[in-house]
Amino acid sequence: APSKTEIISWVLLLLVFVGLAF
Amino acid sequence: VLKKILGNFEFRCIVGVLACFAFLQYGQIRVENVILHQGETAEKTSLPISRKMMQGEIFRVSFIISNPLNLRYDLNIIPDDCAESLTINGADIPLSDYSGRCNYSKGFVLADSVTAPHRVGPRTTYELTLKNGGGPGGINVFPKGTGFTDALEIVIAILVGLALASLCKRRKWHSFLLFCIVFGVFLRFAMFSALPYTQFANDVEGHLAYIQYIADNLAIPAADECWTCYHPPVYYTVAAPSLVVSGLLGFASSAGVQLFSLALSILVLICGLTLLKKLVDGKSLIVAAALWTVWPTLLLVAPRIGNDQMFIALHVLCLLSGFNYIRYRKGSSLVFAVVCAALAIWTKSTGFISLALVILMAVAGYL
Repeated sequence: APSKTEIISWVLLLLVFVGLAF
Repeated sequence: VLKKILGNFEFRCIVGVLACFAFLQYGQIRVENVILHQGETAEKTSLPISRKMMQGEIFRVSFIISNPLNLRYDLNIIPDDCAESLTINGADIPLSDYSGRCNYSKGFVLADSVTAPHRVGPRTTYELTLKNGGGPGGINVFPKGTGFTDALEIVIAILVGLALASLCKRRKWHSFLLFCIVFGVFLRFAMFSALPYTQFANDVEGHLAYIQYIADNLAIPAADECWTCYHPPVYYTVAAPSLVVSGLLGFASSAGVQLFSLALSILVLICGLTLLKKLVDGKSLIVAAALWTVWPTLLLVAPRIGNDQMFIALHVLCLLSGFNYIRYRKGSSLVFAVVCAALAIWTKSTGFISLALVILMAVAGYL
């Protein structure tokens, strides 16, 4: 299972894409 | 505790650097009282001057060079476009022998031996008449101290290199890598002190104007506010404090931004060596480390002003922490790598490479 910090990094990665979309 | 701190080698190096810097700051050769005369009007301004002017317009610029320790100095004058005549404390200096008097990229250098006979005391007044050949007109002037200031800069470079190498030695680095750090730091300082920021540069005045805008307005400009404002803002925002600080200390505002580039290029050197150390060893490591230390692009960014150097630094940090994630499966390394990649994209659009890399590393590390 992914660790907590890994999940945080995936969420951040997603946020980067959201930021780029704007 | 105090004894331990005072006996610490890095601490002693930093004290040495600060002492040398204090001398440089006190004895530095400054350009002051810059006045632009256009027709009947005289306006107090600062360097570099670059104004909209008519083609063929004649204008005058006067300035004072203060030299508190009466050091020897050469004067690099970069006219835009042609320097027609020059007076030093009222005495005419013929310019016809200077082939660079119409060179708006490198300009020409007045050697110490030319100006010394006309200088009296610590303050010297220079007045130039210039002619604009087209486009904007203006001037930039760089006094370059010789002898004493060079020696101080060399001492600072060596002390910084030794302090960083000593930090790495604590982490049991190989002696060749320690040599690479001392030598690499020295080379970068040499580039920094020998080259003006206009060398190997693209649109550098635009980059400076962008940083100045952020320092003045404490806001990010709209894309059409200046001619390089379409670039993403991270580099310019981070560089703004260095511009303000160098202005407060009385250095040319560009010097602080260059120093920021120098710091980034040293960071790239050390992070790159750290990564290479993890990837290869033996003879391959020696070859790789030597190439990384003297790689021309990475050396050339030391005196430059522009967002490339910050992109390079963030990319190397991203690569290093992504690699750590794959190796040790520590999620916090991946968080750091993602943050670096995000900053890299908003530093320079080439940062998409870092983002792609992070995605690959996240997948590879997880699987």
